[in-house]
Amino acid sequence: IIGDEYLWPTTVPYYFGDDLDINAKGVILKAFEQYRLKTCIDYKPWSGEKNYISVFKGSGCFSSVGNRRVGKQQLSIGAGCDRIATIEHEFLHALGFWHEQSRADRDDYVTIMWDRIEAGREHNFNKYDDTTSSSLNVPYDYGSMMHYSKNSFRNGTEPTIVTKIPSFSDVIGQRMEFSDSDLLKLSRRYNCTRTTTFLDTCDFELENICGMIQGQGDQADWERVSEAIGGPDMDYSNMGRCTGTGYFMHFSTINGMEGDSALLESRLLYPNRNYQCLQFFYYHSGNVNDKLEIWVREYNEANPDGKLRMIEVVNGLPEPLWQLHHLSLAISTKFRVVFKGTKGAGTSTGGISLDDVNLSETTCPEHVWRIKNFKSIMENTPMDTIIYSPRFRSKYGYTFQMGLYPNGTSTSPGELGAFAYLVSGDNATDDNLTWPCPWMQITMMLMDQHADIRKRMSNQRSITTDPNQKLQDSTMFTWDNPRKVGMEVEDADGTKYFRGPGYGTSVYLTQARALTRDFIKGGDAIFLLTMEDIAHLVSSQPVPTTVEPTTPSNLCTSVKCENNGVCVMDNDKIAVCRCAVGNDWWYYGDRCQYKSSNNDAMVTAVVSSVVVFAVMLVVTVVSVVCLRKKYKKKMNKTGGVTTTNMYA
Amino acid sequence: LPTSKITEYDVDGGKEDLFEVNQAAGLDLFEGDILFDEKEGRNS
Repeated sequence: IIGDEYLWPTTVPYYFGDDLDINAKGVILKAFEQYRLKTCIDYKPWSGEKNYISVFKGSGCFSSVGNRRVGKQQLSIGAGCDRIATIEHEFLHALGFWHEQSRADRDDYVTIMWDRIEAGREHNFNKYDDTTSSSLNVPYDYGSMMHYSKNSFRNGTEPTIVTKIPSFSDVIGQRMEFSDSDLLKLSRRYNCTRTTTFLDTCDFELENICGMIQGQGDQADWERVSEAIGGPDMDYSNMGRCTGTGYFMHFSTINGMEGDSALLESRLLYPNRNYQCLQFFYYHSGNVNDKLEIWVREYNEANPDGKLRMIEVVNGLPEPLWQLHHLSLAISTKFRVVFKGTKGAGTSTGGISLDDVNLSETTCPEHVWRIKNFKSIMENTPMDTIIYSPRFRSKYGYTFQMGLYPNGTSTSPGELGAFAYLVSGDNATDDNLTWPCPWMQITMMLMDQHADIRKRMSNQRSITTDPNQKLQDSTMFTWDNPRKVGMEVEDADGTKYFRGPGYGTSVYLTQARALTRDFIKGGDAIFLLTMEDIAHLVSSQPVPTTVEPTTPSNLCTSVKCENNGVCVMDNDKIAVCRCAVGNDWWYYGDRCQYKSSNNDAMVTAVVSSVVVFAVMLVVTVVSVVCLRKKYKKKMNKTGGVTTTNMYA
Repeated sequence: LPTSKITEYDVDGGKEDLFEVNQAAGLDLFEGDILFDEKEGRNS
């Protein structure tokens, strides 16, 4: 929407209404984290600012467009709206974005099929001219999360939006994550120069290896290669898709002595949050005794040259595949991440490789469920057939599991269905837990395996265990001990355990979308699973004791007066520009954008006088001529005699 | 056994998009999910 008055400050105050579902609160916080990771927009609890976004549970999902400067601006996250993409969509409205297909140039890219729209819903397909809405010089984006889907508001079975390029017909309407263009537009609108929580990414495609350096005091080096003896024979970022590209870092352990090590250090990084997540893919083709260790080099006054601290030894047997690894860090000073490879005892035919490193100030996912040959599983699993992840034990002690319908259900064919279950774990542990399980949010994320974390459009859904919720037509609690409310099941290896009721969705993601982007890489899909305690969201958000008064200057912050004009408040209600004036010149217009001068005025006066004089002259002459003709005619009709002076 | 069948609850009821959620809720908002600013007499 055009107009700086619609902008929010880059840190947006929010208030969670008490009526919001606890799961919704948790998902909104996750959406905020995506904004922080990928844009310069941050959110903070309302602390008395005049304008803030009040999130409440209305009957649906809706928002206004832009900052309306009304104080409490409402944004509804009702039942069924507690999905991260829906929340990001509504907040994009609040930040000043219309729907993508209402752009001024939309008719160049899509055709609206007016006769297929449900009667009375035609107003949903408005478009705005380029004086109301700006595309911010970003091309039309079929992949925007602000675009309708092809079947929105249809009256029958035919699509209401037909893309001019047919291959985009199933692309429009994605509700996974921000597209690259969504992020570009947001960055341009808010003049972003950096994001809030992103620190570093590297796919090693460029020779500068993202500013990483070979450490000192080691006996070997990491090499940037596109294939390595003993494997891998291709990198992870490109997976052999682009000839001439596809590099990764490799530490060979074929030669050298036992104990030889190589350090690869990141550039200097400056943390803000005191917690970080390091994520990378590694390939171990060396000896079982070869080691990959993660260290950090921290800088402070006492250690101006940095002090090394070991964080973790990456345990993992040699395996012919790129493995995903996460590592939580807690660093509060300037630092570097150090990858240390060490040759162990015994002979090696390969080494250790690294690719697609990402470091952000976010929390790490806890559990990884990797499904090999996922496309084949989608195609060959019968409909209504579920596959289960291994059981994962969360840090809180609860054991849970994900179930996936790879080929959909009869109610939602062509869609992946995803459900979460509490399952029994170790007897002694389960007995010491609180039942029904209180306010644990389980998130199931299908990872978009793009090398850069900022460009990933992962698909995720969360459900939360409400300890008061009862099973339908039962007095038993849904999230009670699975030994009590669940069913005994048996794993393929013969292990028996109890599985409680499942909560999730049969429309997690369409199979067609699962085949796009990097959801499947090297044939494999990766689900990232987490369980988080969100009990702290049950209590009300504190209301600030003082609310910022209406200050006249507030409105002026959104009005830009050009040419040295000054913004003043008119009756303390409207911000208006007072324009600069000189001896014989002055600016005018609502933003002082036009200039005029005495010379201009004199020229205008002279020109207008001449024009007026000329017009009057013409009128006079015409009148005289007409009158003469009229009287001449009259005289002739009445038979009058015209006398003439014959001597003249 | 405590139960013979595992119950699964579909939290979406098959609704894929926020616009379907709004339609099911009986909402007829401007462009499906945009609030109308009556005070200013124009669409927000």
